[in-house]
Amino acid sequence: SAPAQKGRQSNRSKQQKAVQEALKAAEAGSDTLGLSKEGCKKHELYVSFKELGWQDWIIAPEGYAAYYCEGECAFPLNSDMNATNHAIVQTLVHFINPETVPQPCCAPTQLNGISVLYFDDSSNVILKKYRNMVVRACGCH
Amino acid sequence: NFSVDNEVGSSFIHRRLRSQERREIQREILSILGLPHRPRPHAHAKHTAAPTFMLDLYNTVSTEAEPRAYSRYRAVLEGQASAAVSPQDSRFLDDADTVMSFVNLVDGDRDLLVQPHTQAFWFDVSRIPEGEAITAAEFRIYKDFIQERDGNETFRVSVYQVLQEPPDSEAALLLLDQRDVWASDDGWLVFDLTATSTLWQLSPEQNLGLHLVLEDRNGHKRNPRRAGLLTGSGPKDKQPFLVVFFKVKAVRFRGAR
Repeated sequence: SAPAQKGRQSNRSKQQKAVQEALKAAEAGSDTLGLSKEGCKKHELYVSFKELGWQDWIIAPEGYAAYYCEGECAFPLNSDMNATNHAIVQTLVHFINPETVPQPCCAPTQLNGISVLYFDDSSNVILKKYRNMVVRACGCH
Repeated sequence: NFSVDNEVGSSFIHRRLRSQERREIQREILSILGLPHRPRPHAHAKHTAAPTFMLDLYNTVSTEAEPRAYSRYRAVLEGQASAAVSPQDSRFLDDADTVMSFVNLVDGDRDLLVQPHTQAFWFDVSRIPEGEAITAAEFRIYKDFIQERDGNETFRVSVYQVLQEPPDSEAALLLLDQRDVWASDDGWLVFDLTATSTLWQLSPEQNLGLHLVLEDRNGHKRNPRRAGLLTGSGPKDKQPFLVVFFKVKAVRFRGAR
């Protein structure tokens, strides 16, 4: 909310000071508690149609590298976490008020498609393009 | 649990699934693929021409990230007559979200015994995916080289849509497409069926099938086998089929589960 003109400067400096203190506390806390949790990253997940025993009806592919996103979107958000500006703000506010504001989520930011070739019950053959099936990049949202 | 190295040098955790987990994962993936249950095709279907053609389309559409499919089907299909993908098919493919091949449901050469100069075909296009519009459709039939005929002999191959089939009179037909072929020609003949397939999709009751008619240079009707057309009997990898290209009409929302 916009504060009254009078006292705006002193309010702003107070807020900045509070944020800086929160950041210092967060950094100190994560150091002392050894909280070096892995950041948001793309992980390997291979879906094997072959191992599901589906090769009687799926002609191609034999499987595909689907990947998934996992990791903590915790302060400080490193650049390789591919965070949105809002996620950076939300991480900070989470530290100030962890009870009400959750951490940002680690989720796919770019998805690729795959094509699947399969038989139906009538032995017709279907080639279908699935647009968002493979995780290309993960990030904090 | 154990780790497996894959071809690109990274490794991943590999674990054999329990049967309950396996069933749940199968159900989830089928749901994502939009299938109500696991399809159960006929075992003999994989040796026919349509899967070969469709695998060629698949390999055309596959990107760098998607290696070419050398599945066990490739080994089965290797050496069979490929219904080669033309530049026009590649254009249709770029625009399509789904491509589907349909098997001919008229039993072999049965009709040729009744009407020796006409071959009937029927494709069940009622199985077209919901919410998808047809952008192109092709009827494909193989023509073999005829050694015993004069190589310069020509034939006219005509494909008709059956409009009406009264029990006691001749069928009312609409000419869809024609090709002139030499006796020495060898390969797939492709007929445009886009408008007819769209009509059949909108009004399935009007799907009375197709008639193929062969005429010699004098305009006399002949048995299609005379020109080497493989209408029903013959090698499975040269069986006729219908291929239809679709594009999604609107954004589909997946139902909550």
